[in-house]
Amino acid sequence: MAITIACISGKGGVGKTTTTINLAAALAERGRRVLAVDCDPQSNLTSGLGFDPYRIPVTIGDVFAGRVRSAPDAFLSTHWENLWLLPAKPDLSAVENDLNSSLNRELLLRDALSRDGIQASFDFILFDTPPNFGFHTVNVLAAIRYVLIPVQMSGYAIKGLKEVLRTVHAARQRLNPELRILGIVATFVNLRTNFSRDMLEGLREIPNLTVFDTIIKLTVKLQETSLAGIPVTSYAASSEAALAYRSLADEVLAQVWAL
Amino acid sequence: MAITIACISGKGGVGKTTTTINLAAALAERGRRVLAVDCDPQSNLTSGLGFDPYRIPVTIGDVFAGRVRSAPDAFLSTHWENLWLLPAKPDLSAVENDLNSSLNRELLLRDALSRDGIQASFDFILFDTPPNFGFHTVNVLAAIRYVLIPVQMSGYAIKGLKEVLRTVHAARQRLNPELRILGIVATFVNLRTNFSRDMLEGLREIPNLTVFDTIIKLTVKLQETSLAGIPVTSYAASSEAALAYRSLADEVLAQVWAL
Ligand SMILES: Nc1ncnc2c1ncn2[C@@H]1O[C@H](COP(=O)(O)OP(=O)(O)OP(=O)(O)O)[C@@H](O)[C@H]1O
Ligand SMILES: Nc1ncnc2c1ncn2[C@@H]1O[C@H](COP(=O)(O)OP(=O)(O)OP(=O)(O)O)[C@@H](O)[C@H]1O
Ligand SMILES: [Mg+2]
Ligand SMILES: [Mg+2]
Repeated sequence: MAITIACISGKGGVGKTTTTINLAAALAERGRRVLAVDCDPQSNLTSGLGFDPYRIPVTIGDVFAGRVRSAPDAFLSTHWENLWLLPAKPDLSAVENDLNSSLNRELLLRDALSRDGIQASFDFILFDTPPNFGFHTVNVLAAIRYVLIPVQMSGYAIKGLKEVLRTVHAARQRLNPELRILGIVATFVNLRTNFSRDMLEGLREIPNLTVFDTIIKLTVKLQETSLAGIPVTSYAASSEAALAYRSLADEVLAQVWAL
Repeated sequence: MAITIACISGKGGVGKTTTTINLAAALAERGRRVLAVDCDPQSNLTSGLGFDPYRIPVTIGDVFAGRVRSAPDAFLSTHWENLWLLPAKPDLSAVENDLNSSLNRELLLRDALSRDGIQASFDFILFDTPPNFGFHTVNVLAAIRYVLIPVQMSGYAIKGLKEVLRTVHAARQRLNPELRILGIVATFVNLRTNFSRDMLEGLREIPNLTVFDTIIKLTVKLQETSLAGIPVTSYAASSEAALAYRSLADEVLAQVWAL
């Protein structure tokens, strides 16, 4: 059984896509077979791994809509060893309206990924989600075991944590009793400011919530990668950002075996 | 008739809320009577102006659902002169599903704001939207004349520009022939990096698209205000960020009279 993890946050721009890409790449570097799944109509995971979403014939939208018989028909091998992608394109936003029946809409992704030997072919399946708790995110919450919550050093991101926790709790009750929160990853951290230091301290004081030791600092390297379409572990292999995502991968590996 | 402007972007975390709050505050400082409308279930505009969304009895959700007869029943006066708020709370995300009829769903907000003398009571009505092109954003596009597009120095934000322009074009064809793009505001700019300088240059080369001269630089002051719930024009009145939003207000004033 593959270990399934998704980056979830109602707040926009907190580093969900950046964390999904770089954690996937760091795990793949360590020899794990990884499938990255783009569930956001913005398709930033797809372009962040070097593909043009507008030029891909078969995507996750086709899997949701039942236009392909099996999800692996949409899998793309990436430029990086051990790393595959189930891509998206902007038409993914229309999928929900096009579904004929409303039966089990929330389980479409879980069911598609439980067939065709997919779980056996990968060690990890990582999901990127849009900045809301709509159809795509709910499908992801039904299909995964672990939630990773990137939290930007921002008042809105901290205030928004309540809604993320409430949504995960509701998904565990209604859809997926296995669902667990793996932890919070602090992103866009600038330790030269009191604001970041105070935020970090505040996060670490929240009871019953794991905050990873690894922090992702604010760095232009992680802006550049969004244009280059290359994970930072390749784009700037010895940078602080690459080291941080490798150390996050190590913490995640330790955590999933411990839980 | 009030001048109606919305910050729109499919990409998350680009500065939609921060721009709505600070532009509203800068216009109010210049003696314009301003209504800020929160159309995002995250309710960051509401908390960014000092209110706790969970403790407000009547919000825009009640206006959409027809639970209040007139929108002004939900208006709140803020701490700042000439600045009012139509607040939101997280239950706004459920509004679309609760609507009885699907007739004219997209015109609910436009119609609610065209009654009760609202247009005559304000010089400007500014709208904050969620990071998607769903029900709330479509309602806003039908209710406004001008679109402001904050663009973060990010590969994903630039790539996402295509979808914003496509959405605005579709809204003009289908819903609102008056709709115009006021311009692009560059946000999170760090002029010490090649990345920001190259991005800015790239933005300015796009044909037929106004890019405001004013740029909003990356600054911890605009992180702090998200927690403080105070516009930067008050929180740090002589800061570079406050001056930038005042100069943006001047450019917007010049632009709306010119068009
Ligand atoms: N630590 C960092 N330092 C600087 N820039 C970063 C960092 N992490 C991510 N970025 C950049 O900030 C932007 C936002 O990050 P990203 O797109 O990963 O967030 P997201 O949560 O996926 O956004 P959305 O809500 O739109 O899906 C991107 O352009 C990315 O390149
Ligand atoms: N120029 C800036 N420099 C530093 N931080 C900023 C700047 N502008 C905004 N911020 C902070 O970055 C975060 C993202 O900005 P904001 O919430 O305004 O974006 P948004 O587009 O409204 O996000 P969402 O898509 O979630 O609605 C906020 O915490 C805000 O305080
Ligand atoms: Mg993303
Ligand atoms: Mg916002």
